[in-house]
Amino acid sequence: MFEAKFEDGGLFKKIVEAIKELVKNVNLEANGTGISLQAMDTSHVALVALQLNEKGFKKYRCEKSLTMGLSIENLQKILKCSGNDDQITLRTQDEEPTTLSFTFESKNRISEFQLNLMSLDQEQLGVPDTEYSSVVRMPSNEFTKICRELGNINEAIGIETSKEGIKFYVKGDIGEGQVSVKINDTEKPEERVECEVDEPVNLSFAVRYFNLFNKASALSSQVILSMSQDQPLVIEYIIEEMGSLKLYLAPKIND
Amino acid sequence: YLQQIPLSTFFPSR
Repeated sequence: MFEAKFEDGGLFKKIVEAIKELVKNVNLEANGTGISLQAMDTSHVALVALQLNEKGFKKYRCEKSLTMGLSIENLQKILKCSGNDDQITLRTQDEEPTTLSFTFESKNRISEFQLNLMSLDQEQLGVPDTEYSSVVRMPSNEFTKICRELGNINEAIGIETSKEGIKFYVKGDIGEGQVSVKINDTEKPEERVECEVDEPVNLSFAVRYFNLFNKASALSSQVILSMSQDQPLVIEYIIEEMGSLKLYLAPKIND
Repeated sequence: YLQQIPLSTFFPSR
């Protein structure tokens, strides 16, 4: 039997909201340590990796690891029947479940839904646990804003790191521009900008993926960008007390 | 000209 209860069901809704435009069908994996998900977008350029640790749930039980194939669109239809302040419980009964049950619980209402599961044959990538040569932490809303602004000018965005900070730049048909974000150690942790640069990087990415990734900014006030030269970048949103959502994007490289 | 590289170039299939 598998059972996982979110004290804050709104959080689960935010996670689904964050990934719904990146991936369509996903395998949700549950085992004794928690719930995880890994899925690529249809163009195989971006990858979503979610980890929710067992300790972050109000209640968690998983006797045998299981894989639940879900349509994100259908999952969202069911989640629309819950309130943002509801507690949400996910549950399966059988060893090889064909449905995933949802209980939405508020002060004055309990709702039950069953979502039909699918058998999905999905390519899983072995993402190495590497050290990155530049790691930048910055406010997630600031990153969202920069991507939106520069994305107007060109479809590719450049990222350059140095000991002084991080620079975003574009070159398009209409002209070019750059935005430098300075390091700061303000008392407000959500406004801090930190750069750990062992080796500076200079990379280019398709900004439209960043604009999709930025839907996850509702999960955390800070975003962590980890980069190495000519390698995929990872954008990480820490989900407080529960785990993290990591979004990988392959770079664009000079032909 | 910038070319988009797929993720499978970097990460092996499991």
